[in-house]
Amino acid sequence: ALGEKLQKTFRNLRGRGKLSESNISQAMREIRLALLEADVNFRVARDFVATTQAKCIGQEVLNSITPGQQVVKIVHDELIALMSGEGKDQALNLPGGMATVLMVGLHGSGKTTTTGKLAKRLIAEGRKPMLVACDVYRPAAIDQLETLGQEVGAPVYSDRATQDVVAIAAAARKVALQQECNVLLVDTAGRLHIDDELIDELVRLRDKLKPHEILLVADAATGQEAVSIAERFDKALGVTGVVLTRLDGDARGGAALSMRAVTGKPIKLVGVGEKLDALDVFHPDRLVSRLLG
Amino acid sequence: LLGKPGRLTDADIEDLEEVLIGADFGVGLTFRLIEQIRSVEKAGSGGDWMAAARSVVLEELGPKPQMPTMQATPTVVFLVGVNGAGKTTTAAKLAWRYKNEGKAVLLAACDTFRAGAIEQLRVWRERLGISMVEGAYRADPASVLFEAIAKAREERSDMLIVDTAGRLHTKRNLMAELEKMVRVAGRAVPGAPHHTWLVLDANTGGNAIQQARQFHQSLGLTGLIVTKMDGTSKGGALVSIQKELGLPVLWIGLGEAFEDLEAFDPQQFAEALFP
Ligand SMILES: Nc1nc2c(ncn2[C@@H]2O[C@H](COP(=O)(O)OP(=O)(O)OP(=O)(O)O)[C@@H](O)[C@H]2O)c(=O)[nH]1
Ligand SMILES: Nc1nc2c(ncn2[C@@H]2O[C@H](COP(=O)(O)OP(=O)(O)OP(=O)(O)O)[C@@H](O)[C@H]2O)c(=O)[nH]1
Ligand SMILES: [Mg+2]
Ligand SMILES: [Mg+2]
Repeated sequence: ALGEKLQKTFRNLRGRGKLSESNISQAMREIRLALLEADVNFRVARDFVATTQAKCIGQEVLNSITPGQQVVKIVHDELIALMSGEGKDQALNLPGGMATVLMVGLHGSGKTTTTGKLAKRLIAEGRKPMLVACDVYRPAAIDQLETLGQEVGAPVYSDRATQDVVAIAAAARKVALQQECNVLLVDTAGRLHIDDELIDELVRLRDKLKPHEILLVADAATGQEAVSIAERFDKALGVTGVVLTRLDGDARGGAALSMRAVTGKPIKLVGVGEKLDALDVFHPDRLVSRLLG
Repeated sequence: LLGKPGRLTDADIEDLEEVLIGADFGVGLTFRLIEQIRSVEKAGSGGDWMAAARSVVLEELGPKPQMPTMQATPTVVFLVGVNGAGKTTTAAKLAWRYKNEGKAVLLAACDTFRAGAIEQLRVWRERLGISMVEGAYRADPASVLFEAIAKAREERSDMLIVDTAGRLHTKRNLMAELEKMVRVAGRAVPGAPHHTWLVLDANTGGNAIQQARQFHQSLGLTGLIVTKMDGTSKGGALVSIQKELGLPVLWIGLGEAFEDLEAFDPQQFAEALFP
C-alpha cells in the first residue's frame, strides 16, 4: 500500500528538519503512481500531486510520526477534503411539491437500475415517486423499467407510440400531478458523450423538465476517460451530482476522484449491488481508503 | 504531440506517458513500452517516435488473430462478463453475422435474473428471425442452457449463442453458477462450450485485467470482445490482458446495431493511438 512505499522513500529523513521539495520528490512520484494505478486520470493525478506537494513543503517533520506517515496523512486529508461535498450539496435536493430527477450517462452505467433503487428509497422516506420511461431506443428498456416499478410499488409512465422523449416527459408530469406523485424520476437512454444529437436531446429534456437533480450515473470501474465523459455531460447539462455504480466490485474508483476534480460536482449516491435496496449514501472516507489501497 | 522526428525528449516521454496511460494501458505496461520505444527509436534512422510507438504496440499485440472456427454441430459460444458490458447486444450482433454467413443460429436466453433481460433478447431475436430458447423468469440458467442444447440438436443448429447474466467477478456464488453452466454444456456436447468469450467495456480502466483474470480462472476463456470502442476510450487494458493471459481479442463493438461488430485489427488499434 501507499503507506509502506512512502516509508521506504523517507528512510533517509530523520525526525528533524522540514519537508522540502527535494526530500519529498520521490514520495510525490510514488503518490502519483499510486493514484494512476487506482485509475485516477493522468492530468488529475498530476494536478493533485502538485497541490499536495505545495501543502507538504515547509512543514516541520514531526517527532511523533515518521515523515512517510506525515505525507500519507496530508495526502489522505487532501483527498477527503476534495471528495467531501459542501454540506447540503452532498444529499439529494428534492424540494416538496413535484421534484424532478433526470438520470443520464453512458451505455450500461446503471441508470435504469438506479432509477428503481431511488424510487424504493424515496418510497421508504414517505415520498411518492413516478418513474418515467424516456429510453425509447434500447430493446425492452420500457419493459425493464416497468418491471422495476412493479417491484418497488411505484407507477411507471411510458408511451411506446412515440420517440419524442420531451413529449413523454411532459405527459408524465401531468399524469404524476393527477396521481398526486411528488417526485418524477426520469430514466434516459445510454448515450456517448460525443454524440451531439443525443446530448442535445438531454438538453431539450432538461429545458422542459427543469429538474432539481441531474445525476450522472457512472461505473466505478471507469478508466481514464472519466474526465472527458463527466466534462461533456456537465458542460452540456449542468450535472448536479454523480452516482457511482458497481462499487460492490473491486474497482479502485479513481474515476470518482477524476469526475469530482474536473466538474466540482459531488458524488451523491453509490450503487453497491444489483438488488433494488443496494443504494448507499456516498462516504468519502471509504472511497479514499479504497483509492490509497 | 504529433510526430517530431529524432531523439526522444523529456517532453516527448511525458506525451507518450499521457497517451498510453490515457488509453488505459496501465502504469506498469506504459513504462515498459516507453523503454522499448526508446530503444527502437535509438536504433532507428531518426524517424518520428510515433512510428516507433506504433511498431512497439503492434509487436506487443502480435498478428491479427485467426477467425474462430465453428466446426462442431452445434458450436456452443458462451458470452460472459460484468454487468452492462454489452453481452446481450453482442449476442445479437454475432447471431446476425453468422446468420449472414449461412449458419443456422440458435439463441439461449440464460439471463433469467435481470428485469427485462429475456424481453430484451426477444426483441433482438424477432429482428433476426431466428429461434431462441428461454426459460421462466428466475429459472435456473443451467436448466435453460440444457433445454437450449437439446433444441439445438433437434433443429440441427450450427451454432448456439448463450447470453448470460452480468455478474461481478468478485461474487463467488455467481461465478460458481457460470462454472456449473460450463459443466452442463460439456456433458451435453463434448468439447462445449467451444468458445467462451469475455465481453469487456472499453471504458473500463485497470479493473478489466482483474475481471479477465477471474473469469479466466473460473471458466477458461478463449477470447475477448471489447465493446463501446465507438466512444472515446481506447480499450488499452486489452493489451495487458492479451499479454498476461494469452487471450486473443477477437471482436470489437462499435455501436448498438447488428452490424456494429468488427474483427479486431491490431493495426487499426495501434494507428488510433498513434496516428
Ligand atoms: N453489481 C452491481 N450491478 C449493478 C449496479 N447497478 C446496476 N447494475 C447492473 O448493471 C447492469 C446495467 O444496468 P442498467 O440499469 O440496465 O444500466 P443502464 O445505464 O440503464 O443501461 P442503458 O440503458 O443500456 O444505458 C445491470 O445488469 C444491472 O443489474 C450496482 O451497483 N452493482
Ligand atoms: N455505443 C455502444 N453501445 C453499446 C455497445 N455494445 C453494447 N452497447 C450498449 O450498452 C448497453 C448495455 O448493453 P447490454 O447488451 O444490455 O449489456 P449486457 O452486458 O447484456 O448487460 P447486463 O445483461 O445487464 O449485464 C446498451 O445500451 C447497449 O446498446 C457498443 O459497442 N457501442
Ligand atoms: Mg437503461
Ligand atoms: Mg444482458
